[in-house]
Amino acid sequence: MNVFRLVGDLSHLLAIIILLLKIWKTRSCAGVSGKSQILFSLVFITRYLDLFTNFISVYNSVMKIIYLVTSLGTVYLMYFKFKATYDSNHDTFRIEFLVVPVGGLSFLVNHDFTPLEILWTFSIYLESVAILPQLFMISKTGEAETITSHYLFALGSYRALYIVNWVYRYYTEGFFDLIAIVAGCVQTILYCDFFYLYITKVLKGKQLKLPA
Amino acid sequence: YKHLEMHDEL
Repeated sequence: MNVFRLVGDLSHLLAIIILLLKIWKTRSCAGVSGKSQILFSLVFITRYLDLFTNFISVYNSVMKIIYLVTSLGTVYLMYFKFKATYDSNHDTFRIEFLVVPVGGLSFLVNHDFTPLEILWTFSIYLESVAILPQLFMISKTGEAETITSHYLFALGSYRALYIVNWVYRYYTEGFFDLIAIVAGCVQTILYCDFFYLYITKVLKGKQLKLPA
Repeated sequence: YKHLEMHDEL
């Protein structure tokens, strides 16, 4: 474990908590893409199947359980409890266009042709594009609530910090995982224009509005 | 290239 990965994980956890609190407190999931939340739940389920077989550390197991519970809880809130506030008219990204190619790629490019490894690879590839429905929804509505932009900033920062963690691990342990690194770079690049808007607008107290 | 037997990252 290193500080970059730890801060990255905490940023990820913060993002998930921010979103959960926003939906729970405002009793509304307006402006939030349920499809992205479904994809994130799928990412955690396919990645953490080894929760009970591969024990890494207490921290690792606890965080996996927290991620699974909170992401499934968010999906539950959006599609059941506060379903009336779910904006399905703007959440129209065809996620099959993400899941199918990612599924195919995970069979073609992986470290080991075993079920657990292919599912892990699927999860890594899927996570890199899972935010697209959310970004697509914001581009359709043309704006995002400030709390949602904080959520996206924390979420985007987590994988950016992981990239720093991979550089650190390469130079200190000689460890690197090309699949995770390439997918992590794609994932972080997808946030770049949002990062720009967040830093130039939201941090100056303005509403996040995308140029129409 | 050292690929860990099991993934130790979240």
